[in-house]
Amino acid sequence: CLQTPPKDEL
Amino acid sequence: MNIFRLAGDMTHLISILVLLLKIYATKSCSGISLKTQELYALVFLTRYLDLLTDFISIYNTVMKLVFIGSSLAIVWCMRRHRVVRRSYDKELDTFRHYFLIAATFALAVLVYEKFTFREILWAFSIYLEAVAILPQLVMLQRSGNVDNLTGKYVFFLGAYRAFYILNWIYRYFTEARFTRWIACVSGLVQTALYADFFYYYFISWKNNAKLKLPA
Repeated sequence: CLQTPPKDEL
Repeated sequence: MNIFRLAGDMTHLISILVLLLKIYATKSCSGISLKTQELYALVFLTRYLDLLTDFISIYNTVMKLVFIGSSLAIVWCMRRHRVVRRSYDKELDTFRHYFLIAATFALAVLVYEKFTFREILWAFSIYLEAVAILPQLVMLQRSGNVDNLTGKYVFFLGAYRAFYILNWIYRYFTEARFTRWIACVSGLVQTALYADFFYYYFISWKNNAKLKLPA
């Protein structure tokens, strides 16, 4: 399944 | 992290430092919209809930804490500080910011990445940040004259948004699956809001004149 990338921005 | 992202975070940090400097040095918050500052505090509090669950990097954690702390400190100063609060131009700060909160929350319930409590609050914070500057821009427009530090504050905030767009373009071409549509579209809207301000800022800079906005 499609994994959303981690939210690494501020 | 790429250079555009770092430049964006740094200009964001500088904008907050400029605002704190203005309030601290002049003991005045004239020209600053309390409503915009309250919206930013809400933006940071709802977006950085992940502080409690996820760890990304020291940098990330420290910056989040700085943004939450500084925004709450500014709101506190403008509302409660014995001297500072007297300089708040309440009659110029009349934007109905509750409508912005309601509208962006409604949008977040409709458009999100995942249907979870945290993801909806994340989307809400992104949408709200995109429009949070509006009370401040309206206030600048109303007062016409913009003092030096307030002008610089808004300029650095706008620069932060512009760098983030360059950052997304860079990431789009360098990372395999960088698709963050909610953030990118909202970011474009947010940056567009500054276009008018930037235009007058550069004109005043070119002519070496005081920043003035047309009524």
